[in-house]
Amino acid sequence: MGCGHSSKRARSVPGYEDPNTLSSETPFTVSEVEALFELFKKLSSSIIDDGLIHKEEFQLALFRNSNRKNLFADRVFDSFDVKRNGVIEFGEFVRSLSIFHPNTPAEDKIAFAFRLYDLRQTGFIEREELKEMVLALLNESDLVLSDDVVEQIVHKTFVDADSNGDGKIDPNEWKDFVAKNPSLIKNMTLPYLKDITLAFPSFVLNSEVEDSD
Amino acid sequence: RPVTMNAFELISHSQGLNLSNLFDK
Repeated sequence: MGCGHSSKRARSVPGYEDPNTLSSETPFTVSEVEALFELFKKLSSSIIDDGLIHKEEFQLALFRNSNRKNLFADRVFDSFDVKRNGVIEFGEFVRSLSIFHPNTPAEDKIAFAFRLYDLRQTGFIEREELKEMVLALLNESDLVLSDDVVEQIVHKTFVDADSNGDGKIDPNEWKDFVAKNPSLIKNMTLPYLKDITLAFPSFVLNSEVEDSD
Repeated sequence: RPVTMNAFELISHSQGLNLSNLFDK
C-alpha cells in the first residue's frame, strides 16, 4: 500500500495518474508502476520533453531510428493510444503494458494480438490483411520470398486457421489457432515486466511511496 | 517443396512487435 504522494515533477506530467490507482487496475505493484514512470520519463523526453510519448519517440526506442516506419509498431502505438490523440500518456502506457505482463491471462494477450492483426478493425482477420502483414514483415527483414510463395504461406495459414472456411479468421478461430500454436503470442509477454524495479532501480531514489511487499 | 511456414509465426517476429527494446538502456 502506498501513501499516495506524487512528486511535483510527476504531477507536472500531463496525463499522469496516481501509481496506487494504476496498481489497483493492473498486475503491477505500486513500486513497479513507479519504476515504469522512470522508463516513461526516459521515453517521453527523448525527442520532445513534454511527458508524452510521440510516435517518433516510440520508433526511436524500438528501432534506434525515429523515422523508421513499421506497420506493426504503428499498430502497437495506436493500440496504446487509447484516447486516439496521437500520443501515449502515462496511464495509457501502464495499462497497455500490463497486457505484456507474465501474469496476465493468455486470453487477454490473445484478444490483444487479434486486435493488432485486424488491421481494418472489421472484427475479422482477412486474407488481404494477412498478406499485407507478411509483406510488411518481409520488407523489414532480409528475407526475400516470391509472390507465389507468399500466397502459398497465406493460403496454408488460412487452411489451418479458418476452420469454418468463410475466408476470414474470427476471434474464436484465432483463439483455437493460438491454442495449437502457443508460440504465436510469445511476443505478448515481456519477462522484463516482472523485474521492472530491478531494470530501473533509480525509481527508488525518487520514490515517495512505500510498498508493503 | 510444400510450404509449411505459418504466416502468423513469421509476423510475430517483427521488430515492431518486440517491445523488449523499450527497456534497453
